[in-house]
Amino acid sequence: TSHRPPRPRVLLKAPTLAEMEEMNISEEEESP
Amino acid sequence: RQVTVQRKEKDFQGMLEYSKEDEPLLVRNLVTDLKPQALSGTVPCLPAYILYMCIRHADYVNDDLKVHSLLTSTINGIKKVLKKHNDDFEMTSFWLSNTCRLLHCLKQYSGDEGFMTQNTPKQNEHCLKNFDLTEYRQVLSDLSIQIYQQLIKIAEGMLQPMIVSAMLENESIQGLSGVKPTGYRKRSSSMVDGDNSYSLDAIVRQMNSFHSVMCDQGLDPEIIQQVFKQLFYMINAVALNNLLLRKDVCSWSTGMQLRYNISQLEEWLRGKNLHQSGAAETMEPLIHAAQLLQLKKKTPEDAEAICTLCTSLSTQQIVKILNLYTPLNEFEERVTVAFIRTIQAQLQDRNDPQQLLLDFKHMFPVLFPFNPSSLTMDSIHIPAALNLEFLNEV
Repeated sequence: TSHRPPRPRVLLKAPTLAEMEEMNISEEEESP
Repeated sequence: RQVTVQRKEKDFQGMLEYSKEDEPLLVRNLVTDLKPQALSGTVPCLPAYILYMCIRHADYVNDDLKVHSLLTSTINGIKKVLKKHNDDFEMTSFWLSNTCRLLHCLKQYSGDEGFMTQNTPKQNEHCLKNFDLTEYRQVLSDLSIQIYQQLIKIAEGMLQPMIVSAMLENESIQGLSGVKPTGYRKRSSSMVDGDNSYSLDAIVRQMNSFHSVMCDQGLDPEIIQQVFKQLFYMINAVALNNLLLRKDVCSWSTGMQLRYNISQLEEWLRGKNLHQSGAAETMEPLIHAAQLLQLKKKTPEDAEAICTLCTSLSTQQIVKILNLYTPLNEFEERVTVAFIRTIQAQLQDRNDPQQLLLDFKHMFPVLFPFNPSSLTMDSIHIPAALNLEFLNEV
């Protein structure tokens, strides 16, 4: 039986939904 | 000495590997260009499970940029589909089911013990190893709320034109038309040529269709319940508001027909096992209005009965209906001013809302309770029709 303590996971920072949308819009504008 | 090497067939561990260059193709084939019909006969919410298996591989190889990129592209892809299909109930329900399922997967396999209580040991092996995606769960939860609101808006837009004629105007009880108030013509806008006329059956058929789409797509039962609670609230509000503004429907016979219609809807809820959803309770003001139309309105005892029974109507609404009430024929008397005064006096201590009409656009807050799946990732089969042959099973 293994009782190794799990390694702590690294929190991935996420933009909010609105920020994600803004980034997506600016990417679409940049693309030809 | 002869040595035989037994090569064990590599087990599928429930992860999907793809190269970074294939991410746009993955999102296109699995999200933006996907037609829900292409998945008929497969496990409900398959796109969500496939996406989780891709995320899990990126987590397994400790590639945070790949996780970020896939989640962001997926979320933007879902938003794009919803924008394109903003009047399509089936498509919106499909993405609500899948977004919620992806959110459930990110919880169920997060490694957080609170979400793992129902996991099998095999499922516990499929948890994320390196990353905590709590913040992405919040984004998916916000997205689910947006999709739910779009779903309700679409369903309401389909149901709303039916409500007045189906609930208040259509006569399905035999012989009731003979006891309609005299002197009022049927509304030309909704009844004369029958073009805009709907029976209660039309509402029931529409709700059957909503129900089967959501069930087939594996939408969580708690969300389906909330959808119908919201739709029943709207039916109640639109029908009651109309009743409060139209003399021709404030009659004993409409009260009778209305009560019958509501009981048909209650029966439908029971038949679909939705009677615990709170949907029937949202119809209470309309039930009380139907009772008010049917009760006697003459003596102080009648006033007492009205005040005791019509607890979901405000004083203003009760008085308005009594004022609009239209006798069936010359033998039935109008409601007297004195009777209305008696009612007002009895109800003066009530702390009623000020507005006469209900806000038919009111939305109940939605909840997405955690709903883990019993499915194990390594049992999922990806159909060829999805064109995802570039995904490698790991």
